[in-house]
Amino acid sequence: YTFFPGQPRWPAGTETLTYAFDPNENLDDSTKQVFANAFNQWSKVTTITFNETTSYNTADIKIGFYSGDHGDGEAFDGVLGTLAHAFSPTDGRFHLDKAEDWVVNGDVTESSLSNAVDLESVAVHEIGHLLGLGHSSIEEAIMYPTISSRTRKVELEEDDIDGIQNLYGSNPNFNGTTTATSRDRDSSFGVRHV
Amino acid sequence: RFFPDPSSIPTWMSNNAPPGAWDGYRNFTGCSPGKTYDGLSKLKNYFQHFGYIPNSPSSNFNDDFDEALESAIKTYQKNFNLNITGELDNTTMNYIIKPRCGVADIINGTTSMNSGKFNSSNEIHTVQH
Repeated sequence: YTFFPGQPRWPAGTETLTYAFDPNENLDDSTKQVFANAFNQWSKVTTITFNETTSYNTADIKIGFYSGDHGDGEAFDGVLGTLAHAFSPTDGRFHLDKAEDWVVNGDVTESSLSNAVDLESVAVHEIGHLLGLGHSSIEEAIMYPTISSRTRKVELEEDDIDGIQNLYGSNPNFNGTTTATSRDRDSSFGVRHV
Repeated sequence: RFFPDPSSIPTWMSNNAPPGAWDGYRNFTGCSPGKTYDGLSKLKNYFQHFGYIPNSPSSNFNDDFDEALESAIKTYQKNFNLNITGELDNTTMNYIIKPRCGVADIINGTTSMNSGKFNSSNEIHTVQH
């Protein structure tokens, strides 16, 4: 795992971060739930929880879908290419490329559309940036920079967990397991049993 | 566009998927250092955007396969666990055109991805007698 230069993080003592969607989007509940699920992946392993708020201007994390040049100097480039970007703490901006064909639910690997992108997979990655993680060279990690279309990757890997716990500490309820069925991570010795 | 699930994607759309933003980079597969290729400056912009070519105004890029590009490719290959050849081989190009996050891999010249880690080949090995 890596951090941004200077290792920026949310202030010590931060327990809850609020997030809001750009009010111009009018996202439906199922799409919003995808982001809630993505935030929960990180809450499970560390000390910070996330609450949605309708107050966009005061939210810690501001989520929006934009096309092309959207004013932050990081223009989106159309289908595929760059899918999304997020800023390091405590900026809170989380932008996704409106040009993508986002699949909200279901098995994206079964998609007949070669450009289909799994929304939750991208959201989990970008939340890592919002919390202070940079890119990882470990291909299985959520914080690996690339993700192919029609691919789903939402479970944090050991590298992601080590990184975020280095920044904020561990969720006291975290027992080393991020899913009940797919993995069993022994946190005592850093050895993962599958 | 949002699709509630894959089954909601119309067939006509599946059959007419637009090319990805970086698919054109495939044309650079096999390009070699020391030569000039039309449009190679776009690939330099790519590497600059993600932090692999530092301190260069993008408008100044030419189409030469120069040392800066070769060095960027080697650093990229190291970060992505590829064979470090400095060449735009097929495997490297397949990674370059993959969809990705817009956040740079190298920020202000620093990273702790593979390329920023201590190179074990520089270690001094000692043997205790």
